[in-house]
Amino acid sequence: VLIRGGVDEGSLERLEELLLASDFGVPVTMRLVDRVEDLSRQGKARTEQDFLDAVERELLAVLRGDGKETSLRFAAGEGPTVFLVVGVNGVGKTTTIGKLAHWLKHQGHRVLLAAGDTFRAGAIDQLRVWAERAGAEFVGAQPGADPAAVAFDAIDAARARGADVVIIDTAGRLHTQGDLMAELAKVHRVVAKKVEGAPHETLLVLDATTGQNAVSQVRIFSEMLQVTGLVLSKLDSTAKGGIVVALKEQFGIPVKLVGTGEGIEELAPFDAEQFAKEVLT
Amino acid sequence: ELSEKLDGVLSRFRQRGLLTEPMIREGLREIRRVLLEADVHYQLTRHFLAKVEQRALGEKVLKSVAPGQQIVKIVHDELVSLLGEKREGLKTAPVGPTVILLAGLQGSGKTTTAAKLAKRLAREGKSPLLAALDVYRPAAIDQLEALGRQINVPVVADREERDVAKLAVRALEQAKAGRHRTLILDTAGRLQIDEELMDELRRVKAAVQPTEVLLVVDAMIGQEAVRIAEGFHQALGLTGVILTKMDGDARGGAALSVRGATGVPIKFIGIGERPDGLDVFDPYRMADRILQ
Ligand SMILES: Nc1nc2c(ncn2[C@@H]2O[C@H](COP(=O)(O)OP(=O)(O)OP(=O)(O)O)[C@@H](O)[C@H]2O)c(=O)[nH]1
Ligand SMILES: Nc1nc2c(ncn2[C@@H]2O[C@H](COP(=O)(O)OP(=O)(O)OP(=O)(O)O)[C@@H](O)[C@H]2O)c(=O)[nH]1
Ligand SMILES: [Mg+2]
Ligand SMILES: [Mg+2]
Repeated sequence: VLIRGGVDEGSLERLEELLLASDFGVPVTMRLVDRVEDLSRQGKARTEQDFLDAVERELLAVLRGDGKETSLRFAAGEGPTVFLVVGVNGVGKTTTIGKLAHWLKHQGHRVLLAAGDTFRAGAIDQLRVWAERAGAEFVGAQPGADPAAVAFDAIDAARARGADVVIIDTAGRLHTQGDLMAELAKVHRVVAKKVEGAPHETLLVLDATTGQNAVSQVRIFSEMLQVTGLVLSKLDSTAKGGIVVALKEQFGIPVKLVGTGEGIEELAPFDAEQFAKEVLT
Repeated sequence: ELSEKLDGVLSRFRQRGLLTEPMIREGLREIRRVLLEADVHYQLTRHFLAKVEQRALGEKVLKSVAPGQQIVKIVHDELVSLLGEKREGLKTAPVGPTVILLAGLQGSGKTTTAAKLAKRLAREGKSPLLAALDVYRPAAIDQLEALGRQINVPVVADREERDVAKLAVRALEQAKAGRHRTLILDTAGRLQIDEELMDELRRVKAAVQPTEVLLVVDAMIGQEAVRIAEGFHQALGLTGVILTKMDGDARGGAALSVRGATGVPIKFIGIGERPDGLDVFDPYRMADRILQ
């Protein structure tokens, strides 16, 4: 931990350790430490607090888009609005959908949840519980059904029942599983053909405790689909999620939402200022 | 590949004889980067490399082997030795059913791993019983029951009971009554900083005295692996670790972090979503993967 005093021999090393410990990764850490070292040599950073402030400024420069990036995109025309939620196994997709449905309902939308995970044990039941909790409509098929067919039927059901937002849950899959990534691309295509401009958001959920593998996940998911937003889940853990800086630099995809717990209300829009501050504490 | 990259880095050292200190330091700087990018904890990396440096200093440069390759071999050997050279299986209780308690962060793969262990133990004639102790997650019990049906292993559950320690005690009674030789307890995911939930696990442990307390860890976890493993270890006294989702491309530096920080052996790796996706941990293959 950096002590907020003056600068000494170990200050840069301690800064480096703080950044590495927060999962910033090697390239970003090196760049930030070099930057601070320059400022220190120019006499522009005299205390360790100056170091932290300098880093915070750099982080904000990377993370802050134009602010409206964290807002979700809705259908311009007939709709329904379709959100596709994807990501590797266990990151919090299904739970995030429950939270998002609850939030959208409170904003006056009628939400329908589509149980696109037709593979994992208990997945359809799990989403059905979240639909009940969030007061959302629910469409699910039998385990083993074609996820693209579920998505297709869900959109029809939304139109029939007057739901203006459809959120499609998908099975967790490792980005290295080519056939499963192809399955996801098919769901995306079917949805795009069914509704003009859909999916209006393709949200890739990342677990905040993930290390450098997040880079590989974002790279491959965004190669197969047009990922429009990242969700950083489990930010209530002790992990800092520093990896998002490298992700923003390499891929430019905005973090739109953060998950901060297992409860239905524990979802918030991504706040770059708050994140930049807290990631260094 | 790493030893070639190192040879490139070290190509400016044209000395014969010993591996010189500047050569080693240059090589280890590159290795440090490799380990950090593989998610090995930064503190552990430092200690590990200090050890490697000690070993490397004074080693003669082998005429038949390029220095980069030699350094990599030393690093690889040290990794294997740190990861635990001998294979550690599951312990068996001297009397009564062997109780296995699974714990870990949310989404790490506990429920799926419970089924994998059950399938493996069933095949070994250890007549397992699965118990659903996750009373929080929606459809958690449905998930374990569905898996139990898939692998033909009975699951004990009670959708009305909220006291997890009570559930564990009843499961143990059921295991004894049904002559099951193993009881596998699946628990809810939790943060190691959640005092209330960590206390719940302590009470379960006190109630049924498990033979094995296994931490289930996602192979893609980053630097926080150390703090998480330490938290669970201090609360429960872990007897083993299972590293899941190793069928992906996560380098799995967490293996080194967890083993280095707690000394607890990694017993299995999860290599897929299906109940047969469980392998015995191999330190040689893990070292290869971390250093790739
Ligand atoms: N602490 C915490 N836990 C979370 C958060 N989001 C999800 N979880 C938990 O993470 C676990 C996995 O969540 P799921 O929603 O099932 O994850 P998933 O991505 O749908 O998983 P798969 O469908 O199996 O790939 C559950 O125990 C959730 O309660 C969060 O923001 N904080
Ligand atoms: N590819 C792969 N997926 C896995 C592996 N182990 C578990 N999974 C998947 O990871 C996701 C989470 O697994 P769960 O067993 O629900 O995780 P959990 O720890 O019980 O989750 P909580 O109870 O919510 O804490 C599921 O989609 C599993 O199929 C593995 O070794 N490889
Ligand atoms: Mg899910
Ligand atoms: Mg579970």
